[in-house]
Amino acid sequence: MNLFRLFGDLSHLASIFILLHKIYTTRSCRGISFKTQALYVAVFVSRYIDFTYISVYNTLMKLFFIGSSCYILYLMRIKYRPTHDPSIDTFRVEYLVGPCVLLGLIFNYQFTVIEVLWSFSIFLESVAILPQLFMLQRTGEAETITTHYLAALGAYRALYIPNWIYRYFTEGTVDPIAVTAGLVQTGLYLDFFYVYFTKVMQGQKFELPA
Amino acid sequence: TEVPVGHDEL
Repeated sequence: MNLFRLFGDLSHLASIFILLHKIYTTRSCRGISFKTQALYVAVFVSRYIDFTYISVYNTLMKLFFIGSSCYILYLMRIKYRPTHDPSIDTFRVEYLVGPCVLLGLIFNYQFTVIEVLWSFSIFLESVAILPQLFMLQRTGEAETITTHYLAALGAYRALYIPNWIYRYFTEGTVDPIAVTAGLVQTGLYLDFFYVYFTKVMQGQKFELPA
Repeated sequence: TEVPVGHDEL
């Protein structure tokens, strides 16, 4: 464990608390893509069912991410269902899941169910934010709290990059699948980060140019 | 270089 990874994980934790806070305080899941949230459940379930014991920290985090992502689906689907507008959440997820299944079958460290699922989850995570970003693009604006959620989520994978560089020099390990997918994942946030830093951080509303 | 074993990252 190094600081980059720790702060990455903390940023991931923070993003979930920000999202819950947004849903609770506005009593609404407006502006949140149900599809992206459902993809995260698929990501965590397929990655964390390996039951390999690493550490208490690792196990607790895994349980938390599975539990909280399912809980968010419950909030969106049942508790605050009327506040979700499916007509703007129109990204076709099958275009993401299909290729990720294929990539997982082709690129993995061992051709076993657990390892293929692990690779699949890494690839799927890298693109799971697309329905959310697509929705943002369609509406052209977002509540500030929603942008904080996205920024924390983006910072999580961004912080994993210096972590991998650090691990390469200190442990001599490289995980090419995670690194490739992680770079793609972080790259997808670049446009968002640009608007976030130039507008939201300056106290302005998140609005995309028409 | 080797691949980290056991996927210790989240």
